[in-house]
Amino acid sequence: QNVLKHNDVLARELRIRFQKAGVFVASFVSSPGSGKTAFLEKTLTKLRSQYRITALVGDLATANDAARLARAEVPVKQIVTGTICHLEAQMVSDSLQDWDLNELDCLFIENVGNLVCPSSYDLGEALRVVLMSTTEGEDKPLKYPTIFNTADVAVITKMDLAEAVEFDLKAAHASIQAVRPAMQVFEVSSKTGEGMDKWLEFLQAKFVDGQ
Amino acid sequence: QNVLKHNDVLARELRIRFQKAGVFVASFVSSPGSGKTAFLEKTLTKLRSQYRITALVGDLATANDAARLARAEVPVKQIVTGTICHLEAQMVSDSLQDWDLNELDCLFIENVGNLVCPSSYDLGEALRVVLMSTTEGEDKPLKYPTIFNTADVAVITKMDLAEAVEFDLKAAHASIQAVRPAMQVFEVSSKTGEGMDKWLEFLQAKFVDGQ
Ligand SMILES: Nc1nc2c(ncn2[C@@H]2O[C@H](COP(=O)(O)OP(=O)(O)OP(=O)(O)O)[C@@H](O)[C@H]2O)c(=O)[nH]1
Ligand SMILES: Nc1nc2c(ncn2[C@@H]2O[C@H](COP(=O)(O)OP(=O)(O)OP(=O)(O)O)[C@@H](O)[C@H]2O)c(=O)[nH]1
Ligand SMILES: [Mg+2]
Ligand SMILES: [Mg+2]
Ligand SMILES: [Zn+2]
Ligand SMILES: [Zn+2]
Repeated sequence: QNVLKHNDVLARELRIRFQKAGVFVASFVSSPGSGKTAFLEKTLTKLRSQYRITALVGDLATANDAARLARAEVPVKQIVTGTICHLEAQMVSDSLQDWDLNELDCLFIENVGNLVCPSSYDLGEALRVVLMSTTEGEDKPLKYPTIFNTADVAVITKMDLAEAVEFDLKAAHASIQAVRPAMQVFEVSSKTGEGMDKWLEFLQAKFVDGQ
Repeated sequence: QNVLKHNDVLARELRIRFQKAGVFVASFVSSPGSGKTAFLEKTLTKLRSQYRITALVGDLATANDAARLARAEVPVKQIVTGTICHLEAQMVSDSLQDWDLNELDCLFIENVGNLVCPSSYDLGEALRVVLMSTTEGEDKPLKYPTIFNTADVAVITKMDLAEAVEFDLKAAHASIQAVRPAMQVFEVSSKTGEGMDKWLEFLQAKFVDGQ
């Protein structure tokens, strides 16, 4: 309980720091392998020419994801959590020590692959994105409701595989609406680029709102 | 720390109870949507005619998985954990209250979808199975090493989709070996039945061993 309280206090401070420095911060959660890194790499690649953008990624082990995100040619830092199954505000704060927030327009944070624990830890972000892939089935929102109803928008990934896995898009939308009515949902494929334009348009409108 | 210690003590007691009653217990972990329920449903269906078999399944919410497992026509109980991201020995012990262990040959336990936290909680099982699907990518073992090196065997699921997602089977095996040398790995499809015979043969040999 103290851990959560401490995190909330620190997250609120971070949120104020981000707002004062004019940095738009978005975090990304999903189960392992839903396609967060692929989605972020694509997003970063598309935005890097217009915005000063950086990324943080948390994992229990390896710097694999940071290496992949770095292919977008933006500054990226890997946070290795060891045994901790979620990112916390302290970890984000520590990682930002040698970046000047006034020099940044946006910061994207990829959380540890986990559909449960990250929902309890505010990171000071302006936008929380939850991802689910067509390959996971349609009922994940119902089975992991908190991570969906604590997020702002949802992204259904790997749409290029929807047919191969007989994905029931209508059922997936119904599941999301059941736990978070009127939640905005994007359908994308990081592989083919399907749906990325709509997502980027939404994101850039958010940058403007944040200013 | 006390929570973990208490769990270990209870798990050890459970393990002894299971052994004395001659019940073979196996637990199944993986990320959400890797195919635990589909795999278990298939396994239960194949074994029910020869063994007195039951299943427990843990989820944050819904009884969806228990309903699916029940299609195998064996006794199934759903454990709803609320916000707890893993099963614990206490939950298993509580769920078993109205079953007579002496009347059972096997008990299968599906854990909450989570590649992190369940690795810290012994449930008294004789066999720990970790699953990963072809759709999650090949590096999950490297990125979530503890759940793999605390398991006894690994199962690569959704082999029927391997080609559609350009799965690199060799790389997946290499990842597993890197974190748990000589770990036995099964390649299956719950959809087509591929690999199920080998898995069932292994499992039944384990029942005998356990006696
Ligand atoms: N076909 C297809 N595959 C995808 C897509 N996005 C990601 N993948 C694949 O899915 C697997 C997992 O993708 P990642 O980007 O590593 O997923 P992740 O959510 O970052 O995983 P963690 O960081 O471990 O939680 C990889 O093999 C990707 O190539 C997509 O849009 N279409
Ligand atoms: N093509 C194919 N799809 C599968 C296979 N096994 C499971 N699926 C699909 O994958 C999705 C998730 O399967 P589940 O069995 O619910 O996965 P799970 O690991 O039990 O998920 P949680 O209990 O939420 O952690 C469902 O849409 C299944 O139909 C398989 O072998 N092949
Ligand atoms: Mg990733
Ligand atoms: Mg399941
Ligand atoms: Zn956790
Ligand atoms: Zn946990």
